[in-house]
Amino acid sequence: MPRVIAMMNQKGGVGKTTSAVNLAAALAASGQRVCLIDLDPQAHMTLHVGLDPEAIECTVYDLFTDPTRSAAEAVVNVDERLDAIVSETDLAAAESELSQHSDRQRILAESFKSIEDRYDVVMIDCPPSLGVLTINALSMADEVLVPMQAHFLALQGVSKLLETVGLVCQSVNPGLEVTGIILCMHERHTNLAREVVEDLKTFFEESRGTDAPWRNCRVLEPPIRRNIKLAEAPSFGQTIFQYEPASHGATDYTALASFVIDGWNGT
Amino acid sequence: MPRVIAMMNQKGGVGKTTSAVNLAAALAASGQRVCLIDLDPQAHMTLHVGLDPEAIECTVYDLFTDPTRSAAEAVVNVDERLDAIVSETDLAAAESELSQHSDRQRILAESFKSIEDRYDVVMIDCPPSLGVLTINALSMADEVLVPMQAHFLALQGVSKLLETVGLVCQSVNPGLEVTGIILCMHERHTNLAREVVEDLKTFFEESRGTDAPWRNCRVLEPPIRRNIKLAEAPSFGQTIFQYEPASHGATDYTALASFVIDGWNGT
Ligand SMILES: Nc1ncnc2c1ncn2[C@@H]1O[C@H](COP(=O)(O)OP(=O)(O)OP(=O)(O)O)[C@@H](O)[C@H]1O
Ligand SMILES: Nc1ncnc2c1ncn2[C@@H]1O[C@H](COP(=O)(O)OP(=O)(O)OP(=O)(O)O)[C@@H](O)[C@H]1O
Ligand SMILES: [Mg+2]
Ligand SMILES: [Mg+2]
Repeated sequence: MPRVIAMMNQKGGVGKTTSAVNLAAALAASGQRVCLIDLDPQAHMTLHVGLDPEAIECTVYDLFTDPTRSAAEAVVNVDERLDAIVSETDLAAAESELSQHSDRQRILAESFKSIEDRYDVVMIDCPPSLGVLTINALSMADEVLVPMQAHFLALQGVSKLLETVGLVCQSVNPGLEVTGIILCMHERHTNLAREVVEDLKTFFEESRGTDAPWRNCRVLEPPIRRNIKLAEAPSFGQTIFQYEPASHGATDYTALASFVIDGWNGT
Repeated sequence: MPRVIAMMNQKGGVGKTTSAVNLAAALAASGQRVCLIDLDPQAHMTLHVGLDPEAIECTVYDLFTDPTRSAAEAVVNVDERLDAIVSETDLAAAESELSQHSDRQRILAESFKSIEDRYDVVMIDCPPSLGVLTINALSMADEVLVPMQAHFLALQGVSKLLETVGLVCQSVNPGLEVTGIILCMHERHTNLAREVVEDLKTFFEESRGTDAPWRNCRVLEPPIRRNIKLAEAPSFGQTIFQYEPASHGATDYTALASFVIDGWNGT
């Protein structure tokens, strides 16, 4: 039974794809068997790991629309202990189609059951929206990680996000927890970043001991520093470890993976 | 007859709101009478200029849903020669309601007619989507400005954007042109930024003399450098000129406004 992580934030351009790919890669490097799933019709995760959305025969779109396809057909190996199920632009059409029916939240969860025992971790890259694709990710997930930039307007989006997670908890996935905030493109020496992080930590401390799905949520460490190598890697279809293993980006995501694993082990 | 600008990019977090507010403020400072319009249910533009989306009595939501309200009731003054029509979260509900009817593209244009003579420039901050709100902006606009970060994945979004502009041109607004790319959060000394800018310039040069809506599109100058002051200003409800007039952010948007005005004057 793998641990399923939804990398989620309805705000765009906050670091979901960069974090999904590189945290997954760091976890794989540390010995975990990981499957990445691209749930974004933009298919940036797919491009990031060097695959062509239009060239892969069986994609997550097929799993949503064709019950005769199996998750096993969709899996592509991208690195040692790292597999991926890719997206394609047609997934956008599936999203509007699916959102017209109310019982389509568990399609991905059901489809993935047939191969889940192959993995220790499943990492789902979500689109920048709170629609049926993200709801499928939340319905299947054990935990939610929220990448964000420590900016003022980013805080606005967090409450809306938590509200959505709360609704999914009540309706289809009572065990779901928001376990971590990933600080992306972080400028730790600025007053703004310090104040936003302070606000976040205070908010989560005040929810300890409640029954909120974010009661155990921490600001994960280390923050991921701004590093141009992280922005270059996708243009080569590589993870940061394949592209520039000595970079700050690689160091930060490796340290983040250790922090996450320690959290799972209760250390 | 004001010049109407749609500040547009369906990708999230690329600098639309920051650019809409600060370019509008720079234009106002240079003597233009400017009206900002917040078309995003997130209402970040509204917050950025120090207004409370839930406290303003007549918002853009009312203009979309209540034909008895006039644009004049919605206008709020925020600075010298700078007015705003604000958004509110209910606008999200209006968006899904409106998108179910096919003839709702010109609601904003029709509503604004009654006050257009008060202004030289109208600056519309678009949401990160290609839905009916953005289509309303494109139906009313004379020109489209596209803020983006010079990153690999950002290029992917540009072709989709241009396709949408093309469709609006054909159907409701033949005069519409994409006139400029605004480079936001720019790191000019990186290879990645240089290569992406090169790609953009080549693409636009090859479209000169065609009838594409982007045939006269330029990469505007200067690029807007990453500057924490630009991210801090919204938390104080201020434009960069009110918050930190000596900052690089202020300097860059002032220079950008001059470049844009020179373009209008053909100089
Ligand atoms: N730490 C970082 N340093 C530098 N650039 C980064 C960093 N993290 C992400 N980026 C770049 O910022 C941009 C946005 O990141 P990313 O695509 O991961 O965000 P996203 O939340 O998945 O966006 P979307 O909402 O479009 O799916 C990308 O161009 C990416 O390469
Ligand atoms: N040049 C810059 N330097 C530093 N921070 C910036 C700069 N431009 C924008 N930002 C910050 O980056 C974040 C995203 O910018 P902004 O909100 O303008 O993007 P947007 O395209 O309007 O986003 P959305 O798609 O959510 O509407 C904000 O926190 C903003 O303060
Ligand atoms: Mg993404
Ligand atoms: Mg915005």
